[in-house]
Amino acid sequence: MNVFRLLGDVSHLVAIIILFLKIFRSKSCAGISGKSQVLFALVFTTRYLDLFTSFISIYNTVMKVVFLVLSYATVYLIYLRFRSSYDSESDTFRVEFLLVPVAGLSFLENYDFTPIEILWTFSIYLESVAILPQLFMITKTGEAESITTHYLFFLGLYRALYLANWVWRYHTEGFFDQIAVVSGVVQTIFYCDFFYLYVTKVLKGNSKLTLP
Amino acid sequence: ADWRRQHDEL
Repeated sequence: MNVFRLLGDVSHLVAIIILFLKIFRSKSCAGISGKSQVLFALVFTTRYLDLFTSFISIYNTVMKVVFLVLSYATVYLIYLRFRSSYDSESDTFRVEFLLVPVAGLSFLENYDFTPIEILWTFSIYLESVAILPQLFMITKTGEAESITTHYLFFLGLYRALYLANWVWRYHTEGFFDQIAVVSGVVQTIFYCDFFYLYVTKVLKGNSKLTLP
Repeated sequence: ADWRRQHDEL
């Protein structure tokens, strides 16, 4: 565990909590892509199957359980509890265009052709693109509430910090997880455009992010 | 390699 990894995990947790509390407190999921949240729940489910097969640390186990519970709770809020506020007409990204290639690729390029390893690989590839329905939704409506942009900022920051963590681990431990690193770079690139808008607009005091 | 068998990151 190094400082980049720890800050990355904290950033990830902060992002998920921001989104959950935003929906819970406002009793509305307006502007949030339910599809992205379902994909993230699927990411955690397929990645954390090793909860049943290997123990790494208390920290590791607790974080995995927290991510799983919060991701399903968020999906529950969007699709059941506050369903009436869900903007399904703007959430029109075709997720099969992500799921099919990602599933195919995880069968082709993985570390070991076993169910748990293929599902882990699937989760890494899927995570890198799972935010696209949300970004697509913002592009379509042309705006996002600032709280939604804070969520996206921390979610993007998390993988960027993991990149620093991988550089650190490569130099200190010789650790190099090619699948995670390549996917992590792709994932971070998707946020770059958003980071730019976040810094130039939201942090300058605009109450909403509006696209030019 | 062992780290591939045991993914220690989240």
